Amino acid sequence: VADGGSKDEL
Amino acid sequence: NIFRVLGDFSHLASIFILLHKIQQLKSCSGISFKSQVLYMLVYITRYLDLPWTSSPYNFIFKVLFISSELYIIYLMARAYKPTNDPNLDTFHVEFLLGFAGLLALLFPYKYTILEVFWAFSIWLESVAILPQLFMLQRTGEAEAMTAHYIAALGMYRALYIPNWIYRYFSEPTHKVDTIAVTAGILQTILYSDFFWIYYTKVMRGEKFKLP
Repeated sequence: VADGGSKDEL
Repeated sequence: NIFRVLGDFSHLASIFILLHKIQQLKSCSGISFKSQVLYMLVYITRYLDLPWTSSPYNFIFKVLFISSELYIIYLMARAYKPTNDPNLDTFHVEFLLGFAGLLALLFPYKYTILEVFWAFSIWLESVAILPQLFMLQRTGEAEAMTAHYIAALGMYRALYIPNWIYRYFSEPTHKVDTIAVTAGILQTILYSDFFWIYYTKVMRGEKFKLP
């Protein structure tokens, strides 16, 4: 499971 | 990638279809005010990071979504309030807020304000269309514009699924966003029966009526 740190999606 | 861009533009199109319908017909009949308020909450809790958004693309879309949603709510709550029938818009949104709140507190990526609010927003968005679909169920039919609005809105997140698949295979560093993917699949599933009716009826130019 990845951390969703990169909020690069809308 | 193309799926995501198409998805974001489908999302934007849905908002403009809705705005067009309300202003053209000078009425918000058939539109669930509760769903619109939920979407406002989704944008506010998701775009708390607006001030330090890195990509101009995202920044523009975030501003567009928040501002157009605010305007829609203004139109429904003020300008065309008389055309709003609260007796048809009776879905218990507290269940949806509880669902999203619980999942956001149980499974955020990190226990920070931004991450918990972001998770809340993702889960809330996955169920925010329910009051609208419920209202459609009750009225049994919808104007074509309303059906197009819901279809475009459903397509936006449906297109994010191939986007995630594409990124999984094409970006070695891409990490699967399990919350967004799970909620995105749930959201798309909730639209599936609507999509079926939309496809069989509206594509044939018929009025949108539930069987």
